[in-house]
Amino acid sequence: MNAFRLAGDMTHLITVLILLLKIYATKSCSGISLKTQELYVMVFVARYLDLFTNFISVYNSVMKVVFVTSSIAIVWCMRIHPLVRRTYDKEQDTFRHYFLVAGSFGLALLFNENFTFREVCWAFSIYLEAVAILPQLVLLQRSGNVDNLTGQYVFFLGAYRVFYILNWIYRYFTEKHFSRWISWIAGLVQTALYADFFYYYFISWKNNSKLQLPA
Amino acid sequence: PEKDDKHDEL
Repeated sequence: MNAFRLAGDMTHLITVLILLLKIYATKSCSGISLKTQELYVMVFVARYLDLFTNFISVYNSVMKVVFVTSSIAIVWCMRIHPLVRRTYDKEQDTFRHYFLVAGSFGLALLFNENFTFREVCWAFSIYLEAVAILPQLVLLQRSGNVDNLTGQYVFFLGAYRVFYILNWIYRYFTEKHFSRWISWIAGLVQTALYADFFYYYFISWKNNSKLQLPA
Repeated sequence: PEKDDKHDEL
């Protein structure tokens, strides 16, 4: 475990806490894409299948449980909770995310480390995570102004992926058999998707203005 | 042989 990896995991944890805080404190999920949250549930369930079979460390197992339960809790709030579900921008959040699921699964069948159930699910979760933010970014562009908690949420999600890329670079130079080409490619694509958001986030931060995304 | 550290990341 290197500092980049730990920073990445902590940043990722922050994104989950930001959402839970926003939903709990404001009893509102306006500006949050339910589709992105549902994709994240699929990502974590598909990736953490080995939770009970492949023990890595207490930290690893605890974090897996935290990510799976929190992502399910967020989807539960947005779908079931009587107060929160009313604030969901149903008509704005129209990204057809099932295409992303189908595409990622197709890719995972073609490109994986081994053609086993676990490896295909793992590759599927990596590809799906790379594109999971799309419905959220589209929703932000549609709703134009971004409330700062949601903006911070997307910012930290991007930052977590940048830390992971630094982690892979570090491991590449320090470990002999380190090759995660699937993670490399998907991670770079994922971070690239955030690039324009980071740009507008930086501009709004510099001008101390409201974050405006071009429609 | 190296420990099977497959997918030791989150």
